[in-house]
Amino acid sequence: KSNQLTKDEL
Amino acid sequence: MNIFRLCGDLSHLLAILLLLFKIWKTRSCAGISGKTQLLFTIVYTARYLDLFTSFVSVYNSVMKIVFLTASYGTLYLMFYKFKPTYDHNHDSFRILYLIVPALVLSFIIVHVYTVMEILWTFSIYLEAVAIMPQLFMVSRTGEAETITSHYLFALGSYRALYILNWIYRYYTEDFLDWITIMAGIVQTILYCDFFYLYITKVLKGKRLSLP
Repeated sequence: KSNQLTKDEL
Repeated sequence: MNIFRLCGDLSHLLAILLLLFKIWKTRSCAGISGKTQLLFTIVYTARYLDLFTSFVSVYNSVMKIVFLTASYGTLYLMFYKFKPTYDHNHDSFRILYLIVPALVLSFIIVHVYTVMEILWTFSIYLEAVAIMPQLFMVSRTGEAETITSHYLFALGSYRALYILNWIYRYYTEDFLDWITIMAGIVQTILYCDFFYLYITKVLKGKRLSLP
């Protein structure tokens, strides 16, 4: 799964 | 955004502002590890380079800018304005022992081999251990001022709340990122001793001092 979702975290 | 993530962010923000407030109010950075603050500044700088490449939300960008500004401001206060109050004799942890392994690991365990991704991963690994010079300093001096204890508690709670956020996101978005989760768990574990002392001493109105 892509980790791009994490990039909306700080 | 969920409640755990929001509380985590607010806790993180509170920690950073508490530290600035403490230094400004007491005109002193005694008991604060400049090395930990330097590491956090490296962490934010490496991670938030994406301010220039991707936009998530106004909230996201504003928080990143606040974290960056506050961390550089803290360094300015510690190493320039209130430099004589900086207790560097007790701040003797060797930070290369943290930076080098974090950098090496970010080349080994990383999602994608790009400069931005490696820097982001490095920042995650380095953040996990960045508090060690501060905890080392507290153990060397055997005590921490109450406001410093509040700072450490808020800072530790932030990643613990993020763990709840990741569990929540796993169930609601089927989303899992082992790099942040493992690093976040390590980060939270490092605070466990401190959490125990905080709850048993500081919350009962006592000063945090080690036996």
